[in-house]
Amino acid sequence: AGLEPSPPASYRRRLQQPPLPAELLLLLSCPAFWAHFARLFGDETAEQWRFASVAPDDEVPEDEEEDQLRLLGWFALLGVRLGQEEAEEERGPAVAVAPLGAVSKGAPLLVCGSPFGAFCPDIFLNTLSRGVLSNVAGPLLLTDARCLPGTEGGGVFTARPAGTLVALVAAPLCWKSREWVGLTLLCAAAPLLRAVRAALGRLFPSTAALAAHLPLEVGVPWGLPLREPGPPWAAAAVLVECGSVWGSGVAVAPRLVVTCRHVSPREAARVLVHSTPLKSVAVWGRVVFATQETCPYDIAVVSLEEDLEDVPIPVPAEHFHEGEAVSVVGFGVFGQACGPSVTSGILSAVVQVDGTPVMLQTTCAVHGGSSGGPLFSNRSGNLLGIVTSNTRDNSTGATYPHLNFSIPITVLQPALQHYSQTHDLGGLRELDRAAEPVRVVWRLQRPLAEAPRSKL
Amino acid sequence: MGRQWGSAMRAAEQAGCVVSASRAGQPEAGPWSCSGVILSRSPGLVLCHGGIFAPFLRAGREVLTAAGAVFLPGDSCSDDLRLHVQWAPAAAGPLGGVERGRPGLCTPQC
Repeated sequence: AGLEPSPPASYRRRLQQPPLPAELLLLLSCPAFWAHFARLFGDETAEQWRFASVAPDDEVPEDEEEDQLRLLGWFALLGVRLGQEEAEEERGPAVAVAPLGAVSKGAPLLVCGSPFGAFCPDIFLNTLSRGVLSNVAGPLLLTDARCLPGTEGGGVFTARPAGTLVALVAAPLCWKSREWVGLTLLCAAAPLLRAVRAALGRLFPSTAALAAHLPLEVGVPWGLPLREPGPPWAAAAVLVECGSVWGSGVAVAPRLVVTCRHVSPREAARVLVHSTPLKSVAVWGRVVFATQETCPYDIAVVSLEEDLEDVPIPVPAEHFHEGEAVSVVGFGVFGQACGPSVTSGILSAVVQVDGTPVMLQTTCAVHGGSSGGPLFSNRSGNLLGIVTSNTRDNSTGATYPHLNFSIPITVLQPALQHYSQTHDLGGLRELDRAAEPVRVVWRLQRPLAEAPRSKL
Repeated sequence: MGRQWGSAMRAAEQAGCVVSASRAGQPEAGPWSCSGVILSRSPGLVLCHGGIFAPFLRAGREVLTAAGAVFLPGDSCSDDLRLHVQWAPAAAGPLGGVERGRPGLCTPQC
């Protein structure tokens, strides 16, 4: 007995109402967003930045580019004319708003936007993307959740309390010096809604009453000191300045910082180490060891003239689990202008030579300036490695921030521990004698399965 | 997505919408569109990105960078601005929507 003929197939991906007419009540911007934007993006490097839907090599007239910058921080409040049916039906949960500073760096975020806007709402309406809060500069926020053109204005929510609105998308795509940065620019929702309330009160009396229908702020009461940015282990990341070069580093003992050789290449060079800016402590140090140029491990060790106060010393990991959730903490993108950025991903590969991990790869977004920064396990908070590089395709010039390489901490830990206890550099000098298979791996070549046999 | 995300996802999708702007009498112009957040459903209030209104500003885009410009009233845009908002209904149901061309988008095989 045949089944009843099924109704015509209809995909149920994106259900939607027919378009509802709306009117523009006001356009608004958040002055503090602009102030931080100018501080972070507006100095002499401004021409390096592109926040556009067009790729950086597409020619965009200069005035149009300025327009795009002008528009970045502007948002709009619309009144939607609901019919009786929609008004009755549409009683979904009201949105709640997270106060500025209530969400800490590294916290998971969910972005809900419609790629390409109204072009294909039945396919793309309210598409989700997930990431973490990567950096905070007042109401200017950054997330590594990947967003596409058309998601501008989309909501950014926390996991707990469920669906609390944190921000709106200001620019989904960012390029710096023609490198895709893989970060999305956000404007915090709380100051925006405060601006809406203030504007409604000053516009026409009829709109003032609308302010009563705006969502309220929940969570950390306004005015409490900004929470310590980021997960506890993120504070182990330090900024390392060596002359005109700067990069990231990680404190592995109160007076010992590890960074990359290409950040501070010369032994005995003096370097300045900054802990997270909230503490704004800077301590002088000296490079006591840097691997040879020919060594595959791009490492330098700095001994400080005094202890780094309040900087947590991370626990070094002993094992690596491919696929585990990880985070990179580094001063890439913004450098000294604000604290380190946190980007999330997974441990995508552990490359071994003779059963020993010699290279870690992750999917976190890693940019110039993050070299020397720490790679952490999200589950244990343990230090997994030291970030050294991301990937560039020399044939196209394209840079891939989401494919990057770290030195496993298990390669360094015994020598660091030995130096900490004895101030003997012997263990560190061994790194310069890394075996050929390790060199082959770090030259991104295929490790020879076995030496080619002579036919004689 | 872990359990922690279930209710966050529902709340995010319930609050999401898409906004399109067009010119009355000139259907070929635009449309300009972006995403938005439903702040209230009765009365209907939506917060979206302001970039799509630039082509409609009576005083031109320069008004956006005028010193101290923090907000502009709704009548800063020309009268031919037409706005529409679309969102997913709270309840599931058969798909609505009219089959439309997909300008400029394609799905190249990797």
